[in-house]
Amino acid sequence: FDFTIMVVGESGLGKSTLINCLFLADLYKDRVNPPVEQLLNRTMVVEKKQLDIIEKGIKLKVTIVDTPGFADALNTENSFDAIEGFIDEQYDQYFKDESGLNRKNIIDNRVHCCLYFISPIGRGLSQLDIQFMKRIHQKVNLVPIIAKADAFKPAELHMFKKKVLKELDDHGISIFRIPECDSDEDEDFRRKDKEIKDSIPFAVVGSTTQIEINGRKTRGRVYPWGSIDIQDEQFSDYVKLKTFLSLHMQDLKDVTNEVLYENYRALYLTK
Amino acid sequence: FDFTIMVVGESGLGKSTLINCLFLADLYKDRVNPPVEQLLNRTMVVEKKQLDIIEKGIKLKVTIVDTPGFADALNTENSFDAIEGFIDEQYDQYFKDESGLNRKNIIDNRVHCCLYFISPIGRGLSQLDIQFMKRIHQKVNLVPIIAKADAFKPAELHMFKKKVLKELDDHGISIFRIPECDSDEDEDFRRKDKEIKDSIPFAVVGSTTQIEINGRKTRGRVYPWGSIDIQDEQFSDYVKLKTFLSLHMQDLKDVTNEVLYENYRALYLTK
Ligand SMILES: Nc1nc2c(ncn2[C@@H]2O[C@H](COP(=O)(O)OP(=O)(O)O)[C@@H](O)[C@H]2O)c(=O)[nH]1
Ligand SMILES: Nc1nc2c(ncn2[C@@H]2O[C@H](COP(=O)(O)OP(=O)(O)O)[C@@H](O)[C@H]2O)c(=O)[nH]1
Repeated sequence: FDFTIMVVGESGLGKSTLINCLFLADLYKDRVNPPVEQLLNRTMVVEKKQLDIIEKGIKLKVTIVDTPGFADALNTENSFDAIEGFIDEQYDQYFKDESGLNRKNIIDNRVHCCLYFISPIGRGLSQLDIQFMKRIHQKVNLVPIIAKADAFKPAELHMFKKKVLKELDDHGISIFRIPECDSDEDEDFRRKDKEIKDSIPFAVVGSTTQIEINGRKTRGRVYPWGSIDIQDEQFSDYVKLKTFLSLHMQDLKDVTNEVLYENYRALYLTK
Repeated sequence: FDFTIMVVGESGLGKSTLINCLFLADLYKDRVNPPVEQLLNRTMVVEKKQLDIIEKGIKLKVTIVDTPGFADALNTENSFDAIEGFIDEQYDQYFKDESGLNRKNIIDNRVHCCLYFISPIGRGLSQLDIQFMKRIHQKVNLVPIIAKADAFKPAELHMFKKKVLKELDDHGISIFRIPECDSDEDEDFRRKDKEIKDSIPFAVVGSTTQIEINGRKTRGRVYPWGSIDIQDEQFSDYVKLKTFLSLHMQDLKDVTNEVLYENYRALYLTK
């Protein structure tokens, strides 16, 4: 079972921390942070990291695609080209493999999901957010993430989520939609799925720090004014995001294969 | 007693909130937030607002110079030009008035202090921060502010402050230095002044919301995981910033008049 997830967003938005929470794997452990001047002309690199995970008895081969340097350089066009190019390359490779002799053992390296991190600073989506998402939303399943959500009081977060959804809509940006529940799903599942749907875009607080709250071991951020347990759904949509990925991993793959890849093939074949 | 303070930083960094805390005045109450597309080609406007304040029995005429739209548009050169142009205009005007007939009643509209807001997201200063501060640090007293400092745990904030100071130094950016205490100042004053010096750059948490903590009325941010009293010096450098402005307002004016303006005059007269 192959699953490829791409992580995109400006530096410092807690992407590495969140990936560590989701997959207990470290992005960029050996990353070198170049001095700011070098960033001016740096080409953005797309990096892959593979993990073998066992979840509910199923062996998953998860590939995490990292995009360090996204938006650091003043020329963001290069970042966009590198990312879009990477996504296209996976489609090209799949297309070749599909037309080849050994199609029974084809490896699916296509990007099944792109977590796009939105800064909690600002009045909603930035120019950069909009331009990037417009470029890739037809090529990959977009899952927008509001980063470092502990910047918001509850009412502010509610407004910010509404604003983001409206801006996505105004700009015609399609994000991944959770398919309707099968009619044979039980009430409990439906309710949980609806709660997940209603909390999109997920507003996450992540942490690599082990803490103890009320005798319970968890991960969190300890501030002088209080502690945030990232597993507390009142404080962070982390659990919702984790559940979403778990429940809908197959849907993400299906949409990639049956819709996004087919669009790509159609475009490619008509050229 | 005229004092002009300029406020610069990206939208959403809490500038309006902080100015409201410091001067109980609202920036941008009537500001219209243009839709993101319009920002692409918008010219940045520099806006002034005058307040009469009585502090410790002294009547202050405080002018707050606001720079809405800074860095919103993708072309930041325009923002820089508008701000630098404004600072120069005040110097030009003062120069004319100084050479005029009525110099006894000269009005000092020069910018005495520029609060520059740094985002708590990212690994330190951004390209934009560095480019902007390099352009104006020789023309105005720069007071860098780390915005929305509740994004940091104490250890993270300590590291971030060190990083910012190092980057300012690496890039040769001069920030306003508090002059040495007069030898006749008492021990208490010296200690307080030293605490203020040691906490630069000020990391502020601001709020326009009245809250009550332990029966005490204050302003703060109430989160589900805890409440931040902005007047608690463990939580925010707000009090230190306020005290700094109060204790060193005259120093800010003196440096503007005796150093920055003189540099400007020298440059101007040699052309
Ligand atoms: N306030 C806050 N800080 C966070 C959160 N997640 C991570 N951080 C901190 O933000 C900094 C950057 O995190 P990192 O994961 O390296 O960001 P990346 O550059 O996007 O990979 C670190 O100091 C983290 O501890 C969060 O949810 N809230
Ligand atoms: N987390 C946090 N949010 C703040 C702080 N100060 C202001 N805000 C919130 O940030 C948002 C933008 O604040 P505003 O003052 O309008 O920012 P401006 O665009 O820079 O003037 C509002 O929702 C404020 O309540 C702060 O210190 N910490």
